[in-house]
Amino acid sequence: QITDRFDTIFRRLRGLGKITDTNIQETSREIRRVLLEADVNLQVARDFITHVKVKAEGTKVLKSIKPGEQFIKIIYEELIHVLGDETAEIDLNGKPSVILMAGLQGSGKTTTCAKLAKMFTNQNKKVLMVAADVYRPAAIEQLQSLGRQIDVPVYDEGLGDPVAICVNAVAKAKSEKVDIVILDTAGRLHIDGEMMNEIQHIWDEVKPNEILFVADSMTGQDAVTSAKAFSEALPLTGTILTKLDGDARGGAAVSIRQVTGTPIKFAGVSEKMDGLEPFNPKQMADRILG
Amino acid sequence: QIVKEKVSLQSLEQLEETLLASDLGLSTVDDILDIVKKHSKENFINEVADYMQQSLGHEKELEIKSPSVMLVVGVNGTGKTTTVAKLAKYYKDQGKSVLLVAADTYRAAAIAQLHQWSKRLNVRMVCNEKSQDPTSVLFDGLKSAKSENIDLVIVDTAGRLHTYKNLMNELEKMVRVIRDRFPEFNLCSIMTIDANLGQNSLHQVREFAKSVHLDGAVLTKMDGTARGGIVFALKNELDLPVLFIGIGEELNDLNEFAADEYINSLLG
Ligand SMILES: Nc1nc2c(ncn2[C@@H]2O[C@H](COP(=O)(O)OP(=O)(O)OP(=O)(O)O)[C@@H](O)[C@H]2O)c(=O)[nH]1
Ligand SMILES: Nc1nc2c(ncn2[C@@H]2O[C@H](COP(=O)(O)OP(=O)(O)OP(=O)(O)O)[C@@H](O)[C@H]2O)c(=O)[nH]1
Ligand SMILES: [Mg+2]
Ligand SMILES: [Mg+2]
Repeated sequence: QITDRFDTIFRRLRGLGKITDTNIQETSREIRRVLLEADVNLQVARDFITHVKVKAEGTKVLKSIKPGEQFIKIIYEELIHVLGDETAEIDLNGKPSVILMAGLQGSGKTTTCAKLAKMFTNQNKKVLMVAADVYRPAAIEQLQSLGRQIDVPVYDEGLGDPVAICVNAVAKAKSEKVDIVILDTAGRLHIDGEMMNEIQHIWDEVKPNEILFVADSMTGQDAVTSAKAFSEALPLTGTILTKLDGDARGGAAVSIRQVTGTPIKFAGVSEKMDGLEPFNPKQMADRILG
Repeated sequence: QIVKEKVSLQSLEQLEETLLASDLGLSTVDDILDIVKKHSKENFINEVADYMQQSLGHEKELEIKSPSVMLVVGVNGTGKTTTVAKLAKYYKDQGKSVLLVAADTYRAAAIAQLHQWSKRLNVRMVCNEKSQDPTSVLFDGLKSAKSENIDLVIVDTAGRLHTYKNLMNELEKMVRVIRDRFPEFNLCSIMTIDANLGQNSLHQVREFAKSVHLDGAVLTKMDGTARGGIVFALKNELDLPVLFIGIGEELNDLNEFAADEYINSLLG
C-alpha cells in the first residue's frame, strides 16, 4: 500500500482532502518540503513538481475520490522514472575498455576503482588499475594496497605526470591484452581550473569508453553545481553514488541525474570490496520519499 | 546577491532561495523568514545577519591544557586525516609539543597517509602496522606522550557511518581508555563536517554525540562552492560550535572560524 510506505507525505496530503485548484499550491509546497528535507536541490524539486502537476492534471487524478493517494503514486512513479528506469551497463567494447573516474575530494573514487576491478575480475576479465593521483599523500599506496587485497595489478609511475601515467598505462594494457583499465584520479574542485584542465587532458589523450562521476550520496544542495561543472568539462557516461549504507535520504541522486542527464550506474553500499551494487531507482525513490 | 531593500514577497523568496541553496535546511530557513516577516522594516538583510550572528554566538576557542588529547572523528572522506595534520601545524606553531596517533587501523594506507604528513610537519607519530585494534594504538600513543611530556596528542580515527553500531562502540571504547587509563589527559573531541554534505550532517552529529562528547566541529572543503549552512542547526539544535574551517588540501589551509565573515559570505 503506497500510502503506508510514504507515511510522511500521505499524512500531510490527507489533511487536504480532495485536491482542488485552491489547495494544489499547498500540496505542492508539502511535496517540495519532503524533497528539500531529502536534500533534493531546490530548483530541481521545483521543476519536478511542475512536471508532476502537469502529469496529474493529464490523468484527471485531481478529480478522483482519493486524490492524495493517486497523487503520491504519480510522484513515486515519476521519481523512479527520473532516477532512471533502465539498468545501465558499462561499455566493455574497448580493447582495452578504459574507465576514467572523476569527482570531488573524498567522494570514494579510489575505493570504487577497486570495487569495480573486483567485480570485473569475478567476471573473469583481466583488469589493470592505474594510480594517477600524484597529489594526495599515499594515494598510490592506497590503490596498491587495495590491488593486493583483490589481486589486481596496479600501474604507477610514482609522482609523475597524471596524463602520461594514464597514456602509458593504456599502452601497456593494450600490449598485455588487458580487458579493462580503470584510471583512479585525484579528487578535485570543479572550480579549480588547473585540475579540471588536467582531467580534460587525460580524457583527450586516452579517449576512455566510460567516464564515471563518483559522488557522495549525502551531498546537499551544491550537488547541482559540482555535477553540472563536471558534466560540462567531460562527456560523463555515468554516475556512481557512494556511501548509501548511511541513512542520508540521498536527494542528490535526483539533482545529479537531472543536471548531468547521465544514468546512475552503481551504488556504493559499504567500504568493503564487494560493496558495489547496480543502482536501483525504485529503492532510491523509496529512500528519498522517506 | 541580495539587494538591501524593504521586505517584499519577491525579496523573501530570494532570501529563502539563497539560504536553502547554502544547506541551512528548511527549519532554520523558516525560523529566519519568520523573524523577517515579523519585523518587516527597511534593510532586513541586517536583521538576518544579526539573527545569524546571535545564533552562532561568539567565537569559541578550545582551551588546550597540557596534557591534552584531541580525538578527530567523522564520516568517511570528510577530511579527518588532512585536518589532523592541519591542527598539528596550528598548535605546533603556537609552541605546543604535538604527537600524532594513527588510530585508523582499518583503511588501506591510512597510516602511510598520516605518516607523510608527520614527516612534513616534523612531528612524531605513533602507529602499529600490524594492529587491528585502534584502542591499543591509542593506548601506546598516550603512554608515549606521557613519558615525553607531550602537550597535545592528536588522534586520527577511521571514517565511520553512525549506522554501524560496532563502529560507534569502537569510539566509545577509545573514550573509555582515555578516561580510565589516562585521566590526567584533558580530552576534547572534534568532528569533521564536509561542507558539501546536506541535512544528514545534523543527524551524523546527533548520533556521534551519543558515543563521544563533541567539543567542536571543523567545517571542511569550504574552498569549494558549498557553504555548509548546516552549522546553524548544529549550533542551535545540538550546541556544537564550529571552531575551524578547512579551505584547502595543504597544511596552512585551516582558518579559525569567524562567524561574521561566514555570515557575509552567505548573504553576499
Ligand atoms: N561506508 C562507505 N564508505 C565508503 C564507500 N565508498 C568509499 N567509502 C569510504 O570513503 C572514504 C573515502 O574513500 P576514497 O576512496 O579514499 O575517496 P576518494 O574519492 O578516492 O578520495 P580522494 O582521492 O581524496 O578524492 C574511505 O574511508 C572509504 O573507505 C561506501 O560506499 N560506503
Ligand atoms: N579542497 C579541500 N579538500 C580537502 C579539505 N580537507 C580535506 N580535503 C581532501 O579530502 C580528501 C579526503 O581527506 P582525508 O583527510 O583523507 O579524509 P578522511 O576523513 O581522513 O577520510 P577517511 O579516513 O577515509 O574517512 C583528500 O583528498 C583531502 O585532500 C579541504 O578543506 N578542502
Ligand atoms: Mg582517491
Ligand atoms: Mg583518514
